[in-house]
Amino acid sequence: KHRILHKLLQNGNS
Amino acid sequence: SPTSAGVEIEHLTQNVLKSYRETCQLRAEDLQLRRWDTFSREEVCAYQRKPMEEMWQRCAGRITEAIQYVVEFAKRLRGFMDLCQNDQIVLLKAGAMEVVLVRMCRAFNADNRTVFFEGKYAGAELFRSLGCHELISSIFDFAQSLCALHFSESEVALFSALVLVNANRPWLQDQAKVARLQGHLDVAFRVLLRRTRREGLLARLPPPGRLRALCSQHVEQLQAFRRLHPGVLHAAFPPLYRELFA
Repeated sequence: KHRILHKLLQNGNS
Repeated sequence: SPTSAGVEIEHLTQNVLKSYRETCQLRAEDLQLRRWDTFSREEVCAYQRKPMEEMWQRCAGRITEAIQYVVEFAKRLRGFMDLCQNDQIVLLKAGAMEVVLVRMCRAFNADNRTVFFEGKYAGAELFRSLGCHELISSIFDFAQSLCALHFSESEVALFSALVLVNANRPWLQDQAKVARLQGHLDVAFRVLLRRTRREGLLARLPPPGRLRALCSQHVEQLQAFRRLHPGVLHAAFPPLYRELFA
């Protein structure tokens, strides 16, 4: 449901 | 022991300040230097002549950029990534826009009621074609009221961490864990205020309901826009914006 937030949270700090 | 607790709080404060510095999007000095660089009459008219859809799309784009910095801020906050993913998402979904509104006071010139937008400072009239005069006025009034508090950068950093880490948000899975982190941030904020003799600030902070009301007003206006221009939201708005607000 919150695909993009999930993705942003999983990406390393950038 | 009191000493190790003090050291812990000091580490947390330093972590919040560093996370904030690394993700503040625009440096306070730059914003300060440019605070009289306002849009010309012609530039304002050009914005006012833009179709409503285009202006909404631009503003959604700027909000989304600001929110991406808030997500990075959250990720760097000590303890945030130790929360379960449901709670990270609940806190960001409810709090990211509130943090953007708090951060906006840095980019607001209270002397002429203008805000930094797409490279220059803009008055409320520049946003006329959005068709939500009341929302824009409320946001400008809010920024004006925050400016009156003369926040330091450290105060914005800690206050925005507290806006984000709020154990009262509905749908949290591990409320106690969020409450613990919130408690530590709250102590860090109070210690900072005591050290800088700014305890008086606590009584003047905006009530949480004020930020919540602004965010609901934004979502209501988005719904009204969507009824007026069905399809535009899906075709042209940033996916993250849609995920958070639509």
